[in-house]
Amino acid sequence: VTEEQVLGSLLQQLQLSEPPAPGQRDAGRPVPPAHVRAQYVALLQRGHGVPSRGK
Amino acid sequence: RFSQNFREVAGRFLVSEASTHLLVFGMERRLPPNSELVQAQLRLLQEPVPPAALRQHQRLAPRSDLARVSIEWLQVRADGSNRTALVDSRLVSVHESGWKAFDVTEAVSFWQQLSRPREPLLLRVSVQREHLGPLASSAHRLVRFAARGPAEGAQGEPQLELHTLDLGHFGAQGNCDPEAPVTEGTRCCRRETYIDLQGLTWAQNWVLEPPGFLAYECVGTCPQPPAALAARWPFLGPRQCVASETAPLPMIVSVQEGGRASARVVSLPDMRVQTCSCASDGAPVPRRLEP
Repeated sequence: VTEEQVLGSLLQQLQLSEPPAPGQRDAGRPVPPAHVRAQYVALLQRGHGVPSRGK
Repeated sequence: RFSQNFREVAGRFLVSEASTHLLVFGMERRLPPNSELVQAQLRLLQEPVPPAALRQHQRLAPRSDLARVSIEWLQVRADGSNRTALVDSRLVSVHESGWKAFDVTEAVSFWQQLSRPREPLLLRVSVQREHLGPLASSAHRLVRFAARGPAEGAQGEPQLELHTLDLGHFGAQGNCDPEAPVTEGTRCCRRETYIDLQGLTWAQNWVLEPPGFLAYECVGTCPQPPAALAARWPFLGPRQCVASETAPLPMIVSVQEGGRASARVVSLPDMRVQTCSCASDGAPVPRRLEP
């Protein structure tokens, strides 16, 4: 996995053609609310437990 | 014919109907521990059709002498329900006789995925019409496979050949030694690779979590099977060190919604290597058995 692959996969997930422009990103860094953090932690834990079949 | 890479299991008939046979193979301890199943072959001895029956068939259906032989893996669940999976199917001619080989690798792979204690391997052999319709022939009625047990001489009984590779010699070695540099002689292993998202310009103030992650990569080389063994499977390429299991990477990203930034969770598939394995290019990836 390279940095480019991470970027490509992220763009695909968000259905974007390019990353947000620097001005747009610098407008403000939102603080993730509790339910978003909980969802993130749950996915982290599930990812450790259930690996998927690779290539 | 027991050897390291060639194991043979004798089967016995449970049920024999005109067109369906159920074979049962006791499999426990047949597959060596820490070995990879390369191929499993079911060998059935097709008996010659008596000349008189063949002449009669040719008189009645001169243009069709084929029957379809299908092999299904059968699981009888604890609640009594059945599950089947078609693993091989091919046409055989009534004019042929002798050993016929069927690829039942997938059936053995399914059996390996069952929880212990595992039931014997059940294979259902069906001999069907080549096709349906008004012109369908009855050639399937003439195709017979030998079912002789040990008491009558073991020559014709169904055989299961298991071809395996010892992973101690031909497999990957887990995680790489962080102290040892990777050279041409390094056995396939999983090496730590850290992707630093905080240090990437495009990720700043966009990827909120994680700041970085261990992606891992598969490095090193894989020992190749002996030439004599490789010649049995000419369709398989050389064994290479590849990611055999991966895990997704969750992220919290900043997205613009209604003119303001908010946080959202996404999951990027196959971003982290869980295990590296030596695998041949062209080898089928075994299907996962659904619960």
